[in-house]
Amino acid sequence: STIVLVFEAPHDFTFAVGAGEKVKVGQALGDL
Amino acid sequence: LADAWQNTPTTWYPLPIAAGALLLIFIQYRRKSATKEVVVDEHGNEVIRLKGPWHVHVIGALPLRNMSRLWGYLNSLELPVWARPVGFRVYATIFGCNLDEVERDLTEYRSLGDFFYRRLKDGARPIADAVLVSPADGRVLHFGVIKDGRIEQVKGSTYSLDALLGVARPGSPAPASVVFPKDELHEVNHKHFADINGIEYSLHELLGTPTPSTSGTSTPTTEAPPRPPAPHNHSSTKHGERVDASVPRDQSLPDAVAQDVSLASEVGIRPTAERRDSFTSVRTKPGNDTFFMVIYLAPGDYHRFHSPASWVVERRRHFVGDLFSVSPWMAKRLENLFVLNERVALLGRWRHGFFSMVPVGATNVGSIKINFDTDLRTNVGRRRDHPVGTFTEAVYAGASPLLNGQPLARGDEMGGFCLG
Repeated sequence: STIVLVFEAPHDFTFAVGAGEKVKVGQALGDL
Repeated sequence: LADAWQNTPTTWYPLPIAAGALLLIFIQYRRKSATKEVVVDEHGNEVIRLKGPWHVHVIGALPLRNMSRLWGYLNSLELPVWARPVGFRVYATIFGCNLDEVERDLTEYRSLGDFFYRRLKDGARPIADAVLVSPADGRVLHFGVIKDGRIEQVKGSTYSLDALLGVARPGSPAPASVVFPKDELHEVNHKHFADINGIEYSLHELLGTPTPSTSGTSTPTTEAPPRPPAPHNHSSTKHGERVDASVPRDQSLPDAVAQDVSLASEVGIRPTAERRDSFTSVRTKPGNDTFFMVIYLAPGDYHRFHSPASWVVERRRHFVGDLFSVSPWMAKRLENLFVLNERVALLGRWRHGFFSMVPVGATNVGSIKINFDTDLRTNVGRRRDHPVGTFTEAVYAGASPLLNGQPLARGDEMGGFCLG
């Protein structure tokens, strides 16, 4: 199963994870 | 034939260079036209077809939905109590589950399907203080900025954002309204924290009314840790945006509406200005980009999903599709994988604009549950009755008429994937 997130955010939004990285519920994915 | 096979001499001779060059040009032309070919219907919407190498077509010919349901049935069979700990430990060893964080004793899970949809102990998943957090345990497959309305599946292969989220077609039926029992609704709302537009509150504190004692179906299991309510401030947020405090507070309104007025005012959502009666496609505001992220849940992962942000879910679109595997192996080979598969697109908004979350089913996990939407039924019916791109839509305006949807806070449990 997969979850796709699509969202609008300001240009300066940055992802806090890398492709292939394992994540857990509640872990920061990105911030401003 | 035998004589010809054995006695015909093999004579090798060089092809003319020009013929070889023409062949290469032809192959290159075919490859380019295949990657750029976008078939559209009479309304200009892209027609999604199965495209990929031969083994993808072989898999596509299998009765995947029936296989998924059979898989679900087999895994719903009750296991003898003595076999449960051993069986689940073997499963955990093979698929890498951490049994230390499982909520219940292993003997209490009646079947593998029950264990698969397990809850975790309180506090097992702390919620980070960031605007966007992971909705699930899994692996980040891909992320980035959406350009020209297309999402990159893998390098060199894209799919349409409109196809993923759905496009309202002329003559399509109006969305159904999901009915929310008011008692349950109040329970859910009071348990939520709202930090839309940068203000963080316990709604219980915010609204100043006692929490009803009725039980709710959407009670979060992994809640954000209690936070002290922010100072009551109508005029500004930490991001410097102005909050419209002009929403009237009419004491004569019924309690539920008065609560919604209060909530809308406090979180800075202007209901009448921002409400969308229909959703067509994403239009990014100036100064913003539209981002995407794809998270893959492996068979051993915790399979409930949580809210990745504080947002309001306005509607859901259920696409009855195929149930291909969504493993990275398949994602590299099957174009439009996430558009072909059965999925539930939850559409709404957060403080920066549009927000959506799309759980996509797969062969082994064809069922998608949404806690606040008991009308939703996935992995039922026949695939052939639902052409690719069509969907059934429901709106959640009944959850909070003024917010026009179901409010969710970061980390709230939203639903999950079940076997079969």
